[in-house]
Amino acid sequence: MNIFRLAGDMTHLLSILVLLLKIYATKSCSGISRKTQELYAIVFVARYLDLFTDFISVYNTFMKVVFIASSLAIVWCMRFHPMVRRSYDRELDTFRHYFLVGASFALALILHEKFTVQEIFWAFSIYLEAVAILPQLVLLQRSGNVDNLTGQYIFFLGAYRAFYILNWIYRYLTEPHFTRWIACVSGVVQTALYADFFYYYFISWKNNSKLKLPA
Amino acid sequence: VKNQVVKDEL
Repeated sequence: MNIFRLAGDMTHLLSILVLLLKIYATKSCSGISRKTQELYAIVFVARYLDLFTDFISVYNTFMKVVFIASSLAIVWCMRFHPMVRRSYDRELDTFRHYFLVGASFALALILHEKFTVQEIFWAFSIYLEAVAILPQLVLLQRSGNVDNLTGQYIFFLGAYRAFYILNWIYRYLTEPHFTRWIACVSGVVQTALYADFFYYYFISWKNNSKLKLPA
Repeated sequence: VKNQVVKDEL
C-alpha cells in the first residue's frame, strides 16, 4: 500500500459518501444517473467474487464489503425509496447501458489473464468500470446545470482514478514484477473520460461560479 | 509466482 493507492481509495470512499449525503440530506437523486449506479453495483459484485476465495487483508475485505453494500443501497434508494425515486431524471437518463455490459463481457471473454470464471468476471468488471461513468456524463450534459454535491461526487470519482494511475506508476517503478496491463490500460481510458468534466470543473472553481456544462 | 496474480487492489 503506497500513499497514492491510499489516496485513491479514500477519494473513492469520499465520492460514495458525498453521493449518500446528497441522497440522504436532500431526499433527492436529481442529476444522478441510475444507470451508472447500476453499472457500479454490477462492477463491484462481479469483481469481488474473490471475497470468498482469497483473503488479502482486513482493510481489503472491509472496503470490498463497503463498496458492494453502498452501491446496492444507492440503487435501492433510486428505485424504491418513495421520495428519492420521484426526483430521478428518468427522461434524461436514456443511455443504453446494456450495450456497455454486453460489450464489456464480450471483451472479457477475449481479453483476460486466465480462462476461469473468476478471472473473466474480474476482467469484465475492469472494462465495465472504465465506461460506467458514461451515462452519468451524458445526463449532466443534457441537464446542463450541476448541483454542488453532484459536481463534487464526480470530482472525487475522477480524483480516485487519477490517484490510481499515480499508484501504478509508483508500483511499476518500485516493484520488480508489476505488470497489470488489463487494469492499467482500462484505468487510463477511464480517467481520460473525466478530462472534459475536469476542465469545466476547474473553470467554475477558478471563476468561483456554478458548474455548467456546455450543451 | 502466486504473488503476481493476487489482486490486491480494489
